[in-house]
Amino acid sequence: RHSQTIAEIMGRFFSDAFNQLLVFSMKDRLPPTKELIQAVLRLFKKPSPQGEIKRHHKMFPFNSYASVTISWVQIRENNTNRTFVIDSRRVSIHETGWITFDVTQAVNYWQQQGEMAKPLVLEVSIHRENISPLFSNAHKLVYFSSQNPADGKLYAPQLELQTLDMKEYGAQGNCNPDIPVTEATRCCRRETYVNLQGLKWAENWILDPPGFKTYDCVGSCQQPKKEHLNFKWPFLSGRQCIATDTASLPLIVAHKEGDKTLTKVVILHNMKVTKCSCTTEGMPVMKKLKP
Amino acid sequence: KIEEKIQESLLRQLHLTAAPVLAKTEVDNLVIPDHVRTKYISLMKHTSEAPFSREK
Repeated sequence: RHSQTIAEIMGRFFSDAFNQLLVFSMKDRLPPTKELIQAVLRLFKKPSPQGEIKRHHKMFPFNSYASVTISWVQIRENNTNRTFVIDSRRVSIHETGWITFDVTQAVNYWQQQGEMAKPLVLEVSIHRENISPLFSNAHKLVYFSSQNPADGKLYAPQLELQTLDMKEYGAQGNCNPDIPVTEATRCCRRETYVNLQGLKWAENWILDPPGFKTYDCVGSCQQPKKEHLNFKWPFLSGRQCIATDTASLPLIVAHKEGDKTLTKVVILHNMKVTKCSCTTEGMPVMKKLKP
Repeated sequence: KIEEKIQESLLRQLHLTAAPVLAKTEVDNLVIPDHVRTKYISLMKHTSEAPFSREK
């Protein structure tokens, strides 16, 4: 509002969203030996009262949907909260039963914090499908079961974690140099040496290093059963043994400037493989938690 | 494959279309200045695994 160049735009509060916080204890749920594949939040939508549905239908005959948004709540050290929208879907006031949300990104964010003792906090927000005063109040007729004994324990919110045991499905670290790599070899990193001095095109151009140690990823990965996943992500392929960590390669090269021959440092990013993992291609790209 | 990747990456960074052909005599007499060497060593330290190196 203090900017001289930008006109001030006043806002009005339209949202009268109904928010609920869900807290899941995650202690020992995801040990380092387990890899998260998918996390699903299940909420049980209670039937909306028939009388209210009829009244709503008379007033808004064409609009019976509300929007339900799931956010991950990060509780920071200074006791302030930050929310990240994770998944959202339309919910009809007529439907009853379990409604699922893909909260894999939320669990991934929680893991990135590195504090396994902290619970996973999700916020359920039920709001108008469209922000406009003309739209219906369907969001006021959507209720989810809670842990309240009156709702019955069977219908309490559930978090389902699909994991893979890394002992079976992960990479094995370094390859055994004494055993030749075959199709049956479990994904591993194989040490290799790139001899830059032996390359004709690099002669008298790359001055240092003469070569370097790196790895390549070889072997195969055990495949999980895709039908167990609740959300069918498109383009999902099998797990492949690929490089998941790389390092840069600095070089000293000779270059010509007019008649002079000079030297220069060049850094080639992601050139050296340092870690191989079994990774599923086509998985949603997990975002990095920003400070 | 990695050799091809290095060549492509080098050419792109140096805005060249082909690897330069430098005579051995030009390079033999070349002295790597201290600031170039220092920068190179510091970058090497930052990479997780230092390459095998030797004096040239």
